[in-house]
Amino acid sequence: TSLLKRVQTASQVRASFNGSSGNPRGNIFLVPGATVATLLMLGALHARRLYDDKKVEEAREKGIEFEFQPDHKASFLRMLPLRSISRLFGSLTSVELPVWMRPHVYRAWARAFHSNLEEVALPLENYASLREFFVRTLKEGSRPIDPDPHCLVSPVDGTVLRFGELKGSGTMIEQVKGFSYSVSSLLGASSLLPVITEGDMHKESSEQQGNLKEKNKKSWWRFSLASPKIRDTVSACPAKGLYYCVIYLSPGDYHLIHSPADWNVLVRRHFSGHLFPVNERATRTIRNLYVQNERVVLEGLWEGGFMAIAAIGATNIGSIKLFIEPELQTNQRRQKILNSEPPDERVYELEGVGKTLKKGAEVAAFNLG
Amino acid sequence: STVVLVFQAPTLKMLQNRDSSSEFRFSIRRGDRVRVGEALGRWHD
Repeated sequence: TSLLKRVQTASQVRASFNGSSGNPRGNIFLVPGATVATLLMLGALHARRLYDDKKVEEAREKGIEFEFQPDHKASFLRMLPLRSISRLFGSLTSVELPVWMRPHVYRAWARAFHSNLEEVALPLENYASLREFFVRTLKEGSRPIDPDPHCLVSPVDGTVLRFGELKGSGTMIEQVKGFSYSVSSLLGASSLLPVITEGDMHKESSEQQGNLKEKNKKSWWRFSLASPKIRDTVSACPAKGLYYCVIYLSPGDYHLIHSPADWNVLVRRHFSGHLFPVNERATRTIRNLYVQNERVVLEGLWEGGFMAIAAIGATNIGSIKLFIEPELQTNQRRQKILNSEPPDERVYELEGVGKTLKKGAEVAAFNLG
Repeated sequence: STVVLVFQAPTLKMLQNRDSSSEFRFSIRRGDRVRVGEALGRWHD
């Protein structure tokens, strides 16, 4: 309001200084007019988004599968400075809000994105900024962890997009009907992903009597970490019993990532890629969306063998904070020119067991911008 | 934002019968809303 008043006063002073005989009220309405127009545009975009979401939901209920169809909007997105936009958005949402304004802003956010404010851990006034509110914790007991020792639990709140078993050559995950991406590209070329090449198949048949768990512990990661090499992802097949699950988090969801099981994280990889949106439309129109976007991958071992979590950023939620490695910085100014450059990799305690995480423990958080 | 979980399910049965698949079964469907701590799938001991 003070800014608006200052602009109004300045325009009036300027008009009188210039001896302008024109009506100063024309200038007075310029700023509010622009603000109203911006709000209307944002409202229209939000309504359009809700309409699109509803159509997608209806289509999904009818069993209609969307096909991959690159369009001009996806091409246009590539030209936008999405990283700068994301960082600017992060700066704006980090601005400390007056205490009286906080509940109004957070309630508006919750209404727009269907967040449940009843489970928020602290009073709304305690969150100084929208960014802080976004990574809010929940009240004790809001997310009970399934006690069954023979189950794997969801690491996040969200919508299940895809799941299944990895089969066939190339270890591919379907992005949408008509387009798939390789798991090795998602996790990194030096991934510990248990794949079987032709040579491995012969070797493995002679080791059938061995202890699988011991083998998991010793061969995969020692081999991969001691002498990382790029595997032939086309001819390699995933080992049996390898599964995947893709979960999308909408802006209103609780954005902390928890551990899906008791496991030891051995490696962290940070890919500094693009920051395309990852909504339904983007998955249908941008090739290799998850492989191109900035992401943090954690890999390790659990009682079943291999496990990896890839946390993939987007334009609005660009940075990822790792609780097990707080010093890791993501969504930084671009230093690498090519996206094909190898990721930043860190091995947790090469000779030890890595970082031990309990089922349900907080692992990471997605930040606004 | 999106999270992709890749994991190998416990497959002790595979040691005896290499053609058998894992005992792991997903307990979710596409489009389901899931929350932290809810089971994605189970396996038998």
